[in-house]
Amino acid sequence: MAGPVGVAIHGGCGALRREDLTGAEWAAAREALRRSLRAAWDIVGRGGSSLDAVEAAVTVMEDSPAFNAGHGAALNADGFHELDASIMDGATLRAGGVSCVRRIRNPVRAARAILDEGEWVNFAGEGADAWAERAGLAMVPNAYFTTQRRVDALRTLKELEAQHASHRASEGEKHG
Amino acid sequence: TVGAVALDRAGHLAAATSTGGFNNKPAARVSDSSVIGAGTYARDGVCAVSCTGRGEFFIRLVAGHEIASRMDYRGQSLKEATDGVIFGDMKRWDVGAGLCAIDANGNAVVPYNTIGMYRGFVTPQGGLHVGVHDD
Repeated sequence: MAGPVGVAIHGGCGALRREDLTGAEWAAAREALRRSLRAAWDIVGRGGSSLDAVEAAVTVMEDSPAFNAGHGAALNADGFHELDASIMDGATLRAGGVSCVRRIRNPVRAARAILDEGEWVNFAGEGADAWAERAGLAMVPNAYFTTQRRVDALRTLKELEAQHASHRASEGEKHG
Repeated sequence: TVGAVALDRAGHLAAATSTGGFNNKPAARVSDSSVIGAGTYARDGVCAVSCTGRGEFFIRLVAGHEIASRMDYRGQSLKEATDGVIFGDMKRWDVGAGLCAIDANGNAVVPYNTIGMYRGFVTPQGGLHVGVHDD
């Protein structure tokens, strides 16, 4: 007898107040959350694996500019993107992860490819990008991940720090 | 940061997390999102967890593995173990934090201690629920 199925997601916690985004931006974020949930639910609902489901759900959110992952990611202090991702299978404790990658369009897919390959768990930096490229994953220029909102956030924080040397960024300024 | 957890018909649990880090972070800084056992963890028969918030603290607590251990070894429920981390450990460090998690029976939780968290889950009846603030 098949057991219960379930899915849950998050798109990041933080200090965004209702007035910080427009109604259209909130609606777009909610729609992306629904697409993410549906992508996972369609898989487990028809008997597919939880591993495929979580990879699909995170991929949808990496592709949406609403969230701090993939397209829409935050910028580091040097003004470019470095992305981290991982995935884990509870049945076998197999796992895969990438850290500080710059050119992999969907970092969670690289993490899954590492899990499936089975020899390693985590790759970092340029080596991880090169591994993903050899594995045939979609590669993009770093600017693909940039959105105007993140450019503005970085500039605002740097201006604050320039004006007040002792300024320590709040959680909201860091995470949005 | 974004994450997902799932339970499939065969009873297998899985978790995944992905992040851009945070605004103005130092180059080469690694978050909990790519650290297995911290921001991402799954163990069949117990739970799957994906975390969001100040990664350094999830790494120090080995948060995902800690939640699974409090369930597996102390017999805590998913809600007790996840609330303990988000409203206990992380609150004590005064750190903004959230997570999504699911147990081996399909119970899902999405706790957070900030003013909001993008979140969603599917009810056992198949209803999709998404939220941001206290909705």
